[in-house]
Amino acid sequence: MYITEIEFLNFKSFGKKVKIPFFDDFTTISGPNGSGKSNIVDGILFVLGLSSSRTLRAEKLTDLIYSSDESKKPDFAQVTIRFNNSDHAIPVDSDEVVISRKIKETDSGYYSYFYFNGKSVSLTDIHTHLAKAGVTPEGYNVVMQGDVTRITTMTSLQRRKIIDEIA
Amino acid sequence: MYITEIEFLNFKSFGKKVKIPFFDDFTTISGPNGSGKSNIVDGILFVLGLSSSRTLRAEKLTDLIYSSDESKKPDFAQVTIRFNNSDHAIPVDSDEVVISRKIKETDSGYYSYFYFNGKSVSLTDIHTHLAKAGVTPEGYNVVMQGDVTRITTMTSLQRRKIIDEIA
Amino acid sequence: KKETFMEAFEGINEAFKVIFHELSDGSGTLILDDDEDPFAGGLTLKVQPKEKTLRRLEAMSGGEKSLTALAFVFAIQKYRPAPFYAFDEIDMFLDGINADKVAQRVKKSAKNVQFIVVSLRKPMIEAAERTIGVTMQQNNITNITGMELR
Amino acid sequence: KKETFMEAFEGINEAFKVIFHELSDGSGTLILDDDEDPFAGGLTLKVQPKEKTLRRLEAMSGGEKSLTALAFVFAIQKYRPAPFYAFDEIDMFLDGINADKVAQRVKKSAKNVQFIVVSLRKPMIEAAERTIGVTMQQNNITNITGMELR
Ligand SMILES: Nc1ncnc2c1ncn2[C@@H]1O[C@H](COP(=O)(O)OP(=O)(O)OP(=O)(O)O)[C@@H](O)[C@H]1O
Ligand SMILES: Nc1ncnc2c1ncn2[C@@H]1O[C@H](COP(=O)(O)OP(=O)(O)OP(=O)(O)O)[C@@H](O)[C@H]1O
Ligand SMILES: [Mg+2]
Ligand SMILES: [Mg+2]
Repeated sequence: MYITEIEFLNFKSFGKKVKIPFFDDFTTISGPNGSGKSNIVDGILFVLGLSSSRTLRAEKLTDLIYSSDESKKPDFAQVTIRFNNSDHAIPVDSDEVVISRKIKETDSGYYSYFYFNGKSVSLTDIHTHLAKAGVTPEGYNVVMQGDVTRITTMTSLQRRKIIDEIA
Repeated sequence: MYITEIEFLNFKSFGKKVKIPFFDDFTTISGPNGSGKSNIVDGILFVLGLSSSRTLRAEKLTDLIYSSDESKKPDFAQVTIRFNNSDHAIPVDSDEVVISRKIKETDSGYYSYFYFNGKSVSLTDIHTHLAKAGVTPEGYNVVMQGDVTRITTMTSLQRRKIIDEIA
Repeated sequence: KKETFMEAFEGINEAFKVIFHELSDGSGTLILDDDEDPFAGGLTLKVQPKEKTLRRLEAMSGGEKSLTALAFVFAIQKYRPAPFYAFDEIDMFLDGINADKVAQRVKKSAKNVQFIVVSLRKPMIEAAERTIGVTMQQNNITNITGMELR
Repeated sequence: KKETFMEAFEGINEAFKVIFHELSDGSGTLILDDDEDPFAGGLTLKVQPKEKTLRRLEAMSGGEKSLTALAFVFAIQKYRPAPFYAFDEIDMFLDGINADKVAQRVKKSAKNVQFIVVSLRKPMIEAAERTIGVTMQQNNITNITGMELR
């Protein structure tokens, strides 16, 4: 199982629809400071429900919707990730798994929708599917900018707690 | 006023006497991880009394004395810094100012001695001399490894306190 | 509860010893404050880079600390393998030699599993199969500038 | 007490505006939570990198944050000049262009005052007059390998 494509729409600095192809080996992402590299990693954590808004550098989920002084802020943001599942690491029939997440801002708050192969599902459903393939929020398969420093400065108790969650 | 030489003896990883010449313009220090670059900056903070043992990555001052598995640990560490003072930024007669600090470990604890142009003085004397030349513990003229990250992650109250100390 | 913890701890510790030695030529191990009741204490990383004296993590250099933390993360990943990995500037504190050691380890692991690595450093970019370029356009919009193949 | 604080705050703020603009082409300013009684609140860095929307420091990228923090440090140094400066890897998070901007600023300031800068990055090493090489020998001993002149 591996990621074949990620599509961003109005997520953080992705003010226009962007599709990024990925392959089954080693890819680097590079570019100037502030160009949007970490926003791609944030997008992966967002769509797979692996993190809270705080770890995505936002005070509330609607801060993740693209905004700029020049244009009216859209009322939704969406990230879609496609996996090649031909090894059936996620034990479903299809050879491709498409997971999508959309947040929509309303006058009174916001809604957050998850989709798994086109069907609307809950965050717990997404976690259950992903855990079967070995992707869990505490598995450290996604290492954010600054995580390495955080590990060296955390207390020995906090470090032990990392193993608690894995066990 | 500028630094013309720093001499290290048994300070951190300076297990043998090392004298480093400096000049009145822009010098970089480079080398592999763990080779002793930050120990030079720690030496400047140590000899001028600008920091506590915690900021020098030591639990207690005697941790600053060179130690290794292969040889007996010395019982003292010393750093000496020479300044060209021909502009009399430190208002004393001599054109050269030599500040030295020695810590000596004894059975019951340790002693810390400061010397200013050969005379034994107190930490407060050192601070008074240096403050006249614009060198103070809170002036940020020495920026340690990680200080930049600390400023971005500290609370807005801690940031204001930086200005309190400068004022 | 203690059983499952100890099983995970032992597995990760085994992997940590191997990986720390591979990255730094030295020896390292994870130590529990309290073996009898792990939940009563914390976990310390005790390492000894090549030909150096054993030191606490706090007394080590910036680069040595980050190499140790990386070995810990890689050890967790070895114990709990995942189908893909995404790293964001993990090589930031490393000198050229250490950055290259980490890049080569990723390159080796990428034969069997997908790695997506954000990096500004040459050793990592040169070890990868391809690089996706990213820039910021007018109006605060991120644009993909293309892909460079090795 | 409030007078001396406000005098320092205004001086540092003036310098911060100029320096942030020089380093990033954008505009930045220091803001007190409570103008009337500064000691009741904190200090926030409000910045807007070139052509971007104003954002809180937390929402910015790693490199943008560190450039902002550097401008704050340089502003403090401008308000309280010292006879020498020692920096330890201040350019670690910066991309090539920003690392060079900071290196050029140091080079310009070094015409009148001494700078000693620990760095692994090329822009800084190439802007300096000389580089002191450092290595670790057997037995945990640091050795100076020599000096390379530009
Ligand atoms: N909701 C949003 N709308 C528009 N832009 C946003 C939004 N949230 C964050 N940004 C912008 O995204 C940029 C940060 O991008 P990111 O953190 O991905 O940079 P980066 O490429 O990782 O840089 P670095 O190399 O410094 O780590 C910031 O400049 C910020 O202004
Ligand atoms: N008392 C001591 N005796 C001997 N060696 C010591 C002592 N204290 C610290 N060290 C050694 O000094 C080394 C750290 O040096 P330093 O922090 O200066 O490295 P650095 O060159 O700044 O590396 P980096 O590029 O990773 O920041 C450590 O490896 C540590 O073992
Ligand atoms: Mg980033
Ligand atoms: Mg260092």
